Amino acid sequence: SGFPKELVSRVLHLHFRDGKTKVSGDALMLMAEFLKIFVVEAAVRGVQQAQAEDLDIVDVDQLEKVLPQLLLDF
Amino acid sequence: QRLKAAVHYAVGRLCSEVALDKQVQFNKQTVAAIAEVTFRQ
Amino acid sequence: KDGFLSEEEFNLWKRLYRLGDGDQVKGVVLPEPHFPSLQEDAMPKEPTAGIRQLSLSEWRLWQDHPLPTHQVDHSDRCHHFISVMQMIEEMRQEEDECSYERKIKPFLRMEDVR
Repeated sequence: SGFPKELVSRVLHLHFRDGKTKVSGDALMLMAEFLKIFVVEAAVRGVQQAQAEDLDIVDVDQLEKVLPQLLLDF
Repeated sequence: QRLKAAVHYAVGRLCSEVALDKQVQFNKQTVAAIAEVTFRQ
Repeated sequence: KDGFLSEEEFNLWKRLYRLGDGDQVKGVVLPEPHFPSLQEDAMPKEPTAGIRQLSLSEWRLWQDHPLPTHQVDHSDRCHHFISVMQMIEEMRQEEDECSYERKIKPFLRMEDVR
Protein backbone atom coordinates (compact mmCIF):
# COMPACT_ATOMS: atom_id res chain seq x y z
CA SER A 1 0.00 0.00 0.00
CA GLY A 2 1.07 3.55 -0.57
CA PHE A 3 0.30 6.63 -2.54
CA PRO A 4 -0.23 6.29 -6.30
CA LYS A 5 2.04 8.56 -8.36
CA GLU A 6 -0.95 10.11 -10.11
CA LEU A 7 -2.49 11.11 -6.78
CA VAL A 8 0.78 12.60 -5.56
CA SER A 9 1.07 14.55 -8.82
CA ARG A 10 -2.43 15.98 -8.45
CA VAL A 11 -1.84 17.01 -4.84
CA LEU A 12 1.44 18.72 -5.74
CA HIS A 13 -0.20 20.55 -8.63
CA LEU A 14 -2.79 21.98 -6.24
CA HIS A 15 -0.06 24.20 -4.85
CA PHE A 16 1.96 25.14 -7.94
CA ARG A 17 1.58 28.77 -8.94
CA ASP A 18 2.41 27.88 -12.52
CA GLY A 19 0.13 25.16 -13.83
CA LYS A 20 2.75 24.21 -16.41
CA THR A 21 5.18 23.02 -13.72
CA LYS A 22 6.19 19.44 -14.32
CA VAL A 23 7.34 16.90 -11.78
CA SER A 24 9.69 14.12 -12.81
CA GLY A 25 8.83 10.48 -12.23
CA ASP A 26 11.66 10.14 -9.71
CA ALA A 27 10.45 13.16 -7.76
CA LEU A 28 6.94 11.71 -7.65
CA MET A 29 8.25 8.39 -6.42
CA LEU A 30 10.29 10.13 -3.75
CA MET A 31 7.32 12.22 -2.63
CA ALA A 32 5.10 9.12 -2.54
CA GLU A 33 7.67 7.36 -0.39
CA PHE A 34 7.97 10.38 1.91
CA LEU A 35 4.21 10.49 2.40
CA LYS A 36 4.14 6.77 3.14
CA ILE A 37 6.89 7.14 5.74
CA PHE A 38 5.00 10.07 7.31
CA VAL A 39 1.77 8.13 7.60
CA VAL A 40 3.42 4.99 8.96
CA GLU A 41 5.41 7.03 11.48
CA ALA A 42 2.24 8.82 12.65
CA ALA A 43 0.37 5.53 12.93
CA VAL A 44 3.10 3.65 14.78
CA ARG A 45 3.76 6.49 17.22
CA GLY A 46 0.03 6.55 17.94
CA VAL A 47 0.16 2.80 18.52
CA GLN A 48 3.15 3.14 20.85
CA GLN A 49 1.29 5.77 22.85
CA ALA A 50 -1.81 3.58 23.06
CA GLN A 51 0.28 0.59 24.16
CA ALA A 52 1.95 2.74 26.83
CA GLU A 53 -1.55 3.52 28.12
CA ASP A 54 -2.58 -0.14 27.91
CA LEU A 55 -5.19 0.51 25.26
CA ASP A 56 -6.24 -1.76 22.38
CA ILE A 57 -7.63 1.04 20.27
CA VAL A 58 -5.70 4.08 19.09
CA ASP A 59 -7.94 7.06 19.73
CA VAL A 60 -7.47 10.66 18.57
CA ASP A 61 -6.15 11.54 22.02
CA GLN A 62 -3.15 9.23 21.55
CA LEU A 63 -2.41 10.80 18.17
CA GLU A 64 -2.74 14.32 19.61
CA LYS A 65 -0.14 13.52 22.26
CA VAL A 66 2.50 12.60 19.68
CA LEU A 67 1.46 15.19 17.07
CA PRO A 68 3.64 18.19 18.12
CA GLN A 69 6.87 16.20 18.01
CA LEU A 70 5.80 14.32 14.87
CA LEU A 71 5.20 17.55 12.95
CA LEU A 72 8.51 18.99 14.12
CA ASP A 73 10.32 15.84 12.98
CA PHE A 74 9.14 16.34 9.42
CA GLN B 1 -12.58 16.89 -1.81
CA ARG B 2 -11.96 14.04 -4.25
CA LEU B 3 -8.23 14.38 -3.65
CA LYS B 4 -8.76 14.40 0.11
CA ALA B 5 -10.85 11.26 -0.19
CA ALA B 6 -8.12 9.56 -2.22
CA VAL B 7 -5.48 10.56 0.34
CA HIS B 8 -7.78 9.38 3.13
CA TYR B 9 -8.20 6.03 1.42
CA ALA B 10 -4.44 5.56 1.00
CA VAL B 11 -3.89 6.52 4.65
CA GLY B 12 -6.59 4.07 5.72
CA ARG B 13 -4.92 1.22 3.86
CA LEU B 14 -1.56 2.01 5.47
CA CYS B 15 -3.13 2.24 8.93
CA SER B 16 -4.77 -1.15 8.38
CA GLU B 17 -1.36 -2.66 7.66
CA VAL B 18 0.10 -1.09 10.79
CA ALA B 19 -2.89 -2.29 12.81
CA LEU B 20 -2.40 -5.85 11.58
CA ASP B 21 1.31 -5.75 12.30
CA LYS B 22 0.93 -4.26 15.78
CA GLN B 23 -2.26 -6.09 16.75
CA VAL B 24 -4.15 -2.92 17.65
CA GLN B 25 -7.04 -1.06 16.06
CA PHE B 26 -7.45 2.48 14.85
CA ASN B 27 -10.85 4.03 15.17
CA LYS B 28 -12.27 5.95 12.20
CA GLN B 29 -11.60 9.33 13.78
CA THR B 30 -7.90 8.54 14.25
CA VAL B 31 -7.52 7.47 10.62
CA ALA B 32 -9.30 10.66 9.58
CA ALA B 33 -6.98 12.70 11.81
CA ILE B 34 -3.87 11.14 10.26
CA ALA B 35 -5.32 11.75 6.79
CA GLU B 36 -6.03 15.40 7.61
CA VAL B 37 -2.52 15.95 8.94
CA THR B 38 -1.00 14.15 5.94
CA PHE B 39 -2.97 16.27 3.48
CA ARG B 40 -1.84 19.43 5.23
CA GLN B 41 1.74 18.15 5.30
CA LYS C 1 -5.12 6.01 -13.37
CA ASP C 2 -6.16 9.61 -12.84
CA GLY C 3 -5.21 9.56 -9.17
CA PHE C 4 -8.79 9.61 -7.92
CA LEU C 5 -10.59 6.66 -6.37
CA SER C 6 -12.14 4.03 -8.60
CA GLU C 7 -15.79 3.15 -7.96
CA GLU C 8 -14.75 0.11 -5.95
CA GLU C 9 -12.25 2.12 -3.91
CA PHE C 10 -14.82 4.87 -3.34
CA ASN C 11 -17.34 2.38 -1.98
CA LEU C 12 -14.67 0.91 0.28
CA TRP C 13 -13.73 4.40 1.49
CA LYS C 14 -17.37 5.21 2.21
CA ARG C 15 -17.83 2.02 4.17
CA LEU C 16 -14.57 1.90 6.13
CA TYR C 17 -13.15 5.37 6.52
CA ARG C 18 -15.58 8.17 5.70
CA LEU C 19 -16.95 10.08 8.66
CA GLY C 20 -20.51 11.19 8.15
CA ASP C 21 -23.84 12.07 9.70
CA GLY C 22 -24.07 8.66 11.33
CA ASP C 23 -20.87 9.24 13.30
CA GLN C 24 -20.63 11.14 16.55
CA VAL C 25 -17.55 12.92 15.20
CA LYS C 26 -18.39 14.04 11.68
CA GLY C 27 -14.95 15.25 10.73
CA VAL C 28 -11.44 16.02 11.98
CA VAL C 29 -9.55 19.21 11.18
CA LEU C 30 -6.15 20.63 11.97
CA PRO C 31 -6.77 24.30 12.79
CA GLU C 32 -5.13 26.99 10.72
CA PRO C 33 -2.23 28.68 12.53
CA HIS C 34 -3.14 31.97 14.13
CA PHE C 35 -0.58 34.61 15.03
CA PRO C 36 -2.37 37.38 16.99
CA SER C 37 0.58 39.74 16.61
CA LEU C 38 0.43 39.49 12.81
CA GLN C 39 -3.29 39.18 12.17
CA GLU C 40 -4.96 41.54 14.59
CA ASP C 41 -8.31 41.55 12.86
CA ALA C 42 -8.56 37.90 11.95
CA MET C 43 -10.08 35.83 14.73
CA PRO C 44 -9.51 32.09 14.83
CA LYS C 45 -12.49 30.18 13.44
CA GLU C 46 -14.67 28.44 15.98
CA PRO C 47 -14.95 24.70 15.29
CA THR C 48 -18.20 23.60 13.65
CA ALA C 49 -20.43 21.43 15.82
CA GLY C 50 -19.55 17.77 15.51
CA ILE C 51 -16.11 18.49 14.07
CA ARG C 52 -13.14 17.46 16.18
CA GLN C 53 -10.44 20.09 16.03
CA LEU C 54 -6.98 18.65 16.62
CA SER C 55 -5.00 20.49 19.25
CA LEU C 56 -1.24 20.92 19.39
CA SER C 57 -1.43 22.41 22.88
CA GLU C 58 -3.84 20.12 24.71
CA TRP C 59 -1.00 17.83 25.73
CA ARG C 60 1.70 20.48 26.08
CA LEU C 61 2.68 19.22 29.54
CA TRP C 62 3.67 15.91 27.92
CA GLN C 63 6.13 17.58 25.54
CA ASP C 64 8.94 18.05 28.05
CA HIS C 65 10.54 14.74 27.14
CA PRO C 66 11.15 12.97 23.82
CA LEU C 67 8.38 10.55 22.96
CA PRO C 68 9.23 7.19 21.33
CA THR C 69 9.87 7.09 17.59
CA HIS C 70 9.65 4.37 14.95
CA GLN C 71 11.74 4.86 11.78
CA VAL C 72 12.24 8.62 11.96
CA ASP C 73 14.38 10.08 14.74
CA HIS C 74 13.61 13.38 16.40
CA SER C 75 14.91 16.39 14.53
CA ASP C 76 17.15 19.10 15.99
CA ARG C 77 14.13 21.42 15.88
CA CYS C 78 12.14 18.90 17.90
CA HIS C 79 14.91 18.51 20.49
CA HIS C 80 15.04 22.28 20.79
CA PHE C 81 11.28 22.40 21.32
CA ILE C 82 11.49 19.70 23.99
CA SER C 83 14.26 21.54 25.85
CA VAL C 84 12.20 24.74 25.81
CA MET C 85 9.20 22.87 27.20
CA GLN C 86 11.45 21.39 29.90
CA MET C 87 12.64 24.85 30.83
CA ILE C 88 9.09 26.14 30.99
CA GLU C 89 8.08 23.26 33.24
CA GLU C 90 10.99 23.97 35.59
CA MET C 91 10.07 27.64 35.66
CA ARG C 92 6.49 26.78 36.57
CA GLN C 93 7.77 25.19 39.78
CA GLU C 94 9.72 28.27 40.81
CA GLU C 95 8.52 30.86 43.28
CA ASP C 96 9.80 34.44 43.41
CA GLU C 97 13.34 33.97 42.13
CA CYS C 98 13.92 33.10 38.47
CA SER C 99 16.75 30.56 38.14
CA TYR C 100 17.28 31.41 34.47
CA GLU C 101 17.88 35.07 35.32
CA ARG C 102 20.18 34.06 38.15
CA LYS C 103 22.27 31.90 35.84
CA ILE C 104 22.48 34.28 32.93
CA LYS C 105 22.78 37.66 34.66
CA PRO C 106 26.53 37.33 35.52
CA PHE C 107 27.22 37.30 31.76
CA LEU C 108 25.35 40.49 30.97
CA ARG C 109 27.53 43.27 29.57
CA MET C 110 25.67 46.45 28.76
CA GLU C 111 28.02 47.21 25.86
CA ASP C 112 26.68 44.06 24.16
CA VAL C 113 23.11 45.32 24.16
CA ARG C 114 23.58 49.02 23.41
